[in-house]
Amino acid sequence: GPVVIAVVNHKGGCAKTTTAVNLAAALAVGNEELGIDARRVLLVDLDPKGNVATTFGIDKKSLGPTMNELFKGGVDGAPVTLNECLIGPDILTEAMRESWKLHNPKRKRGPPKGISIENLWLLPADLDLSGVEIDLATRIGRENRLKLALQDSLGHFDVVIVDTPASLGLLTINALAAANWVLIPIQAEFYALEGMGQLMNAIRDVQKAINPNLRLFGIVLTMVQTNSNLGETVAERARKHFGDRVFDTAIQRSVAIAEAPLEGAPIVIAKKPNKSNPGSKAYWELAKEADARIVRI
Amino acid sequence: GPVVIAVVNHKGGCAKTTTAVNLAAALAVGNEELGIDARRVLLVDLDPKGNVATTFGIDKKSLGPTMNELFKGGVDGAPVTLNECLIGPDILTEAMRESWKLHNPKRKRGPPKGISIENLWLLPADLDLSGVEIDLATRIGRENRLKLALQDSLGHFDVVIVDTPASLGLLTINALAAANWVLIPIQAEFYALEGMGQLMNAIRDVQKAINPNLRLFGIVLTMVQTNSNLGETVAERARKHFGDRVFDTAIQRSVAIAEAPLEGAPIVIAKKPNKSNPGSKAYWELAKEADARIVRI
Ligand SMILES: Nc1ncnc2c1ncn2[C@@H]1O[C@H](COP(=O)(O)OP(=O)(O)OP(=O)(O)O)[C@@H](O)[C@H]1O
Ligand SMILES: Nc1ncnc2c1ncn2[C@@H]1O[C@H](COP(=O)(O)OP(=O)(O)OP(=O)(O)O)[C@@H](O)[C@H]1O
Ligand SMILES: [Mg+2]
Ligand SMILES: [Mg+2]
Repeated sequence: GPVVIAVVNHKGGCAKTTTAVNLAAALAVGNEELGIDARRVLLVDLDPKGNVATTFGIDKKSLGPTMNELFKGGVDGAPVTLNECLIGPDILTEAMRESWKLHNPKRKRGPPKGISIENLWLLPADLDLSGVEIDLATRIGRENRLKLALQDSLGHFDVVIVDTPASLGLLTINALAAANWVLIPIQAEFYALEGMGQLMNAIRDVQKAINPNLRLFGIVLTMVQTNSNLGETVAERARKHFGDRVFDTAIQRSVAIAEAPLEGAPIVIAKKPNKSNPGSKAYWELAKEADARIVRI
Repeated sequence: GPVVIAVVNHKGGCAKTTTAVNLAAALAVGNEELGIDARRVLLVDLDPKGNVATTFGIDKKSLGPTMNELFKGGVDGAPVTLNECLIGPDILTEAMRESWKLHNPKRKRGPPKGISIENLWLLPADLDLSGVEIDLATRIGRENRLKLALQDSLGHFDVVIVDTPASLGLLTINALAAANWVLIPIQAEFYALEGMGQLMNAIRDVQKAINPNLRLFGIVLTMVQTNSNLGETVAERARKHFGDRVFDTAIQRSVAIAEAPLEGAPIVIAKKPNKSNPGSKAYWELAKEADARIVRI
């Protein structure tokens, strides 16, 4: 089956979405120069905020059925297939290019040719997923809804990446139950120190009680600031906890990464990975390391 | 009754905890120069990450009963009183000073006299609150547990400030049900734009269905970066949505704010509000504006 990676950290704003989106996009399009194969990638949004679709310029009001319907589907609501919910690479490309135009009204030439994507499918989320999560507590197979929703389609993809909310509630548990790998982005800041221990306990509980096949795909240090003492402290603690699971690539804080969605696209698509685009370069280098780990699975 | 302020935003890492803690500390100790009265403040942590206690250097393993027990208390578990859970100003002061020593082992003189607090009581949270939230979905009065837990003690405090997780689940709903005011910290970044609409819809639902007395205390722009286009865009959108509810004080991004917990204390306690400590100055100025709004209630 495919590699199913849950991107998890209950600490808010540590670049889960930014990492899930950029990793998925990079692994989907591949890069000959960097030796990254193109793959069929399914990007799943399990966060009621629905930030994944927004990163690609998708207007959520225009969505058909989403993760919400899929979660209830067939058990608590009308059955809906994964295919009905999927947004494919052509629609993602169109949305990115439209979003670029929206944010760059003065530029007559239109978006660069590079603002496009292939091999990537998105399963979007919307805000009622919050209500779905609350109701889910009482439902049959409440931890397995994502696994159930994905099982017939897994064969069509090489990699599945799941973005999760900043919480250890039922949505995140569903991601950990459906995944075989966990990727943990850690922001190099104060609360990350105790957060690591909390998160590992939660993952161990899932391994014991629900999913013994769940393994650590890797830890990536994100939003690293060069002038901060905390960065080094957190990096050391991460390497002490997780050893070689910590990726060599750390993502530095960069305004370009935060502003990439204004280009209508994640940074690995919006900017070429070269010396003048260190943000894109960093996420492409992370993708390279991730690709190497996937190949060894 | 007291002013009960829920600090809410389902976007992660937008400085909810940093704002809740610094506002609570500043309003508790007061400031003669700035004309801020000292008040009796209860700071409630409703986030399973329990970052509030950590900011004061409190070791969570040493905690007695916490918000977890209080939430279940008497309905789903052994009754526990608010007083049994409270951590008072003397213990907070001791913890801050010990934490300062821990993070500054080479400094022989010990912590500055200013690292201390009065008039502030903390109701801490711990990670099992995640499990409590999941179980709560099926329980009687599930949205009112916080209100119930606080009702006999409200008379002892002038201000109650509630920190919430990055989610619109039952914990946050409890905060919105128990509060009469909502304070929304908004980070000046891309996803904040759609987040504002989502959050206001959720607040309106609570006003209609649970708590018609809930009002908007204010919006504060946080983690503002001067070299980013997004900052201005987000600030404009906030003022368009929320008008004069947006505080004049915006909190700039500052390494000192992120590192203050390494001094064992929130920045308004760790640093004097002057020109060389713009981070402390900003949060004290926010406290001044908040104090003025409280006085007019
Ligand atoms: N390396 C970086 N440099 C600068 N900004 C960044 C970087 N990585 C992410 N950001 C920005 O920081 C903010 C938080 O990132 P993101 O939303 O991806 O985190 P998250 O963990 O998914 O948050 P949440 O917990 O709310 O889901 C976003 O505005 C994002 O654009
Ligand atoms: N003005 C600022 N400048 C720099 N760093 C800041 C600032 N405000 C907060 N931080 C840091 O940013 C990180 C996120 O802040 P904080 O944890 O308070 O956000 P939050 O909204 O409570 O997050 P969560 O959604 O996880 O509860 C923390 O490490 C904090 O110390
Ligand atoms: Mg996210
Ligand atoms: Mg917080």
